[in-house]
Amino acid sequence: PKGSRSHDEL
Amino acid sequence: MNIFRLAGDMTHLASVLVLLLKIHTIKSCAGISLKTQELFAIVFLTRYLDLFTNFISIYNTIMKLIFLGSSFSIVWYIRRHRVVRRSYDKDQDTFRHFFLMWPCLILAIFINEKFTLKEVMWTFSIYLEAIAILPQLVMLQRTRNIDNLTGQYIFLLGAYRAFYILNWIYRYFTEEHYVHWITWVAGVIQTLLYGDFFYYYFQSWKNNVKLELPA
Repeated sequence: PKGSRSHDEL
Repeated sequence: MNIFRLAGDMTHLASVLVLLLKIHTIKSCAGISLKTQELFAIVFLTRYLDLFTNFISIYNTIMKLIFLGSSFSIVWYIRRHRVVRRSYDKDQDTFRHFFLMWPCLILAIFINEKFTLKEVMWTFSIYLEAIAILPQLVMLQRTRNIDNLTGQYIFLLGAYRAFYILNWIYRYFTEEHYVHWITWVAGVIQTLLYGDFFYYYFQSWKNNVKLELPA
């Protein structure tokens, strides 16, 4: 889902 | 995950390891700004609030733990370690860094992607990271002496964000709906702040002379 990938960077 | 992102994370990891290595082996933090290290610890603290709630990948979690652990241990070394703290030059590290935090917090409250506590804290960490290097750069201008480990540390720190910019460009063109203006603008500003340091770093490297920043 979009939400969990919104901040996939460090 | 693309090669630019991986290169960025590895460069970032290298920068904190170079700093930890310097402080741990020669038991000295000469030329290192405690204030910048405190700001970085706050950046990771406010950015990784979802460490246990929002699982992205093993890699992501491990890297977050490394950055949190290394930034706090660097702050501990400079503040608490009985030998290292003697080499901390607090008269040269005078940047009023807590003044820097307020504009970042206020900006994060007004300009963010979603007005929730976690999102505002995350945005705050993005703005704060962009300017966290300022106390260190001011200290370098003052002390003028840059030992090569500190120079490498700052160079790697700047390079990591430069790789991230390439990563954002790559993702923009390969993933639809990948738009994060806030991160991009803050990331570019952050990289530009390293701009003049990069210039003098390359000059010294090219002419094979000791790195000197102009007064």
